[in-house]
Amino acid sequence: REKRLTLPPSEITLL
Amino acid sequence: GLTQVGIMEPVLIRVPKCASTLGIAVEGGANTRQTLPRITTIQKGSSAHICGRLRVGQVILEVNGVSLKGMEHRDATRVIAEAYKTKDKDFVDFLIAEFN
Repeated sequence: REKRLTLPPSEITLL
Repeated sequence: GLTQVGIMEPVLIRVPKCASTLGIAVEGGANTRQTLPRITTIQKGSSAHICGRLRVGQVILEVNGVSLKGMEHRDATRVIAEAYKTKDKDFVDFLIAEFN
């Protein structure tokens, strides 16, 4: 069975 | 023959603080899909733009010798912001990974 790694997208910060 | 594909080559880029803002937007950090901060935007007229060596898509490995590996987005962006804010140095050193 395929195992998927699901990580959330990141926020974006202006520096 | 051998073909090199996607070799990450770390490059040190020194950005002089020549404008009021650093002018990069970054995404990513530990526990996100993009585990190290990646440059998504460079603002015109900012120090990053005037320096001319940072590019959208580059990944930031270190800031002034501090590794961003394992840092979550908020901590990594704080390191970058403080490096720009400090009066100890008139530049920020970025160790950048770019695909050659």
